[in-house]
Amino acid sequence: FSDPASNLGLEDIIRKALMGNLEERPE
Amino acid sequence: KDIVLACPMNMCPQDEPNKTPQEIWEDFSLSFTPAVREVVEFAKHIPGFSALSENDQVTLLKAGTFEVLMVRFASLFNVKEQTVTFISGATYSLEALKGMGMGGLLDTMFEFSEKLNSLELTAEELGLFTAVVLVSADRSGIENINSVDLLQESLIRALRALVSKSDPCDASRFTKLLLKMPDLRTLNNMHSEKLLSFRID
Repeated sequence: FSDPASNLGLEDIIRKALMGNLEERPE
Repeated sequence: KDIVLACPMNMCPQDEPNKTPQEIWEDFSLSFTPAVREVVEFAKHIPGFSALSENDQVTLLKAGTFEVLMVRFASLFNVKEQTVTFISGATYSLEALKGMGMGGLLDTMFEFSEKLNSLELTAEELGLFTAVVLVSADRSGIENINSVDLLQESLIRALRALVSKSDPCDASRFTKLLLKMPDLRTLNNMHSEKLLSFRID
């Protein structure tokens, strides 16, 4: 991992949230 | 080597000897994911943000999430008491956190929080300032710099108008606020270095 955002898996979380991934939401 | 992720976002910052590094990292990820999702939701509500290309939206969020969270959680840093309240609700003294390996980064976070809190921003000002921080065209990897730049300029104009309206007698307040942006960049870089030292091989 050369950048910390990748290290955290941040991009994956951001992309899913931007897409409005309902699977990972509590409701 | 013990792994202690003494981050205010971490629900379990203490050393847990029975857990593997992978498990500690996964627990940490679960702790900060809701906060990251809130930043994304916030970004979606910035007028014009959703009109940017998807890649530029992701690039801005990847680069700026830490800074947004730092602004949002500056109030967790109690300068007078020298304590930090984590999102779990647990409060730690500066000394205890330094013992967990949070040295220079923590001091700089306290310094930033003190300066930001001293401006006594309203919730509206803080929200608009956070939008200005997030929409920065000089982040590495932006494809359409012009679009991001135009959006940030319009946000800065709105922030200037808002800050001037709430305190017309203090013209320096807006300047002081904008000067917090380079401080946030410095903190972001220090935080990145800290994260890299925890990378999973």
